[in-house]
Amino acid sequence: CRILRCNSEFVAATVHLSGGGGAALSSDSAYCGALRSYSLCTKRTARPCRGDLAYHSAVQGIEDLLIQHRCPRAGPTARPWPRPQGAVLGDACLYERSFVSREGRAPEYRHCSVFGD
Amino acid sequence: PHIRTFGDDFHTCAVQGAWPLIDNDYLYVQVTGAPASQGTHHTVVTKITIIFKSWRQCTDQQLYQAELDDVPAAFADGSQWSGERRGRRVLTVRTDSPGRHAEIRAAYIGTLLVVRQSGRSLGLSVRSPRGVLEAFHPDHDLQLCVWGCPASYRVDALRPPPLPHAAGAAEAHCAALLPTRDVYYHACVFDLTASGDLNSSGAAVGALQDARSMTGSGQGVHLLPAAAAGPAG
Repeated sequence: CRILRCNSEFVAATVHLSGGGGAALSSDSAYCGALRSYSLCTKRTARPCRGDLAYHSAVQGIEDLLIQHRCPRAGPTARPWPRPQGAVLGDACLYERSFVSREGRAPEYRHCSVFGD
Repeated sequence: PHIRTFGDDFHTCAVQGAWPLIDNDYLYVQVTGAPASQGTHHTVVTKITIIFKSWRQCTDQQLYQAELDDVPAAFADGSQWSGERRGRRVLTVRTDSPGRHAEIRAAYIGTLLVVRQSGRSLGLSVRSPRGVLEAFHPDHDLQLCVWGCPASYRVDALRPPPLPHAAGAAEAHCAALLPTRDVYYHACVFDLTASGDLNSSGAAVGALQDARSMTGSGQGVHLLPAAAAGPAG
């Protein structure tokens, strides 16, 4: 079930829109596009998420928001999450490799431990 | 428990209940402390909870939980890894000693966590890049690994509690296990004196092993308390 990824993508697509407040958002086509993308994302993960409470909450929430913001059901969707391309971007999920290629040196590590009686 | 912070401070901390060790944009780590035995205020870690927060295209949120006598080599959902990029798994769990040890590698944040059970307590060691550790909101001001133990909960580890175990025997036992009269040695003596359980010395030995492998060099491994330094024994 990939509902957390859908949630993250929706948050990422709308985080820069939230400064305008709820009233401004209702007429914002970008917000409606993000909601439609969110809805598509939930549909793609519907089968593995069928017993997942977070999934059903998201589906219900999207429906409410589409109505609340008077978003057309059909229309453009938000730009998809940028996928890594090429060697350097492909290392985005490998912290050390990506840090070295960006900064030209290894990251500075710190250590913490908790132990004992 | 004893805490070595990211800033290389060392505290012995009598905290009960759930306390956050790390709370940043990527990671939430919490330990739960309970009294070591009835009638004492010394506490041991009995539960460790780690939440790896969902991060872009790398991994979905994952939960790891360990309890006394149950240190699983798997996340709470039963999986042993999450996220795969270019043939590498970005979040994995493995073990060297099933039920008592787990090593979690989070490659997408360059972080290594080791959970151990020694005697009747759990321990945790973490190695993480500074950039990851500093990614938190100022509101998240209670992180034992960052700020150390709150002053009112600190215990003086250089003055071990009297009884039930003779201090001389505890010192000899710990000196045989630990090469330097550093904070690990003093923690060992403290634990042995407080608990009377020879197995409790394993916690300091395991923590020193982790410090050696995580700090990568001889220098900086042995933190020396202000009042005592030099070879043990």
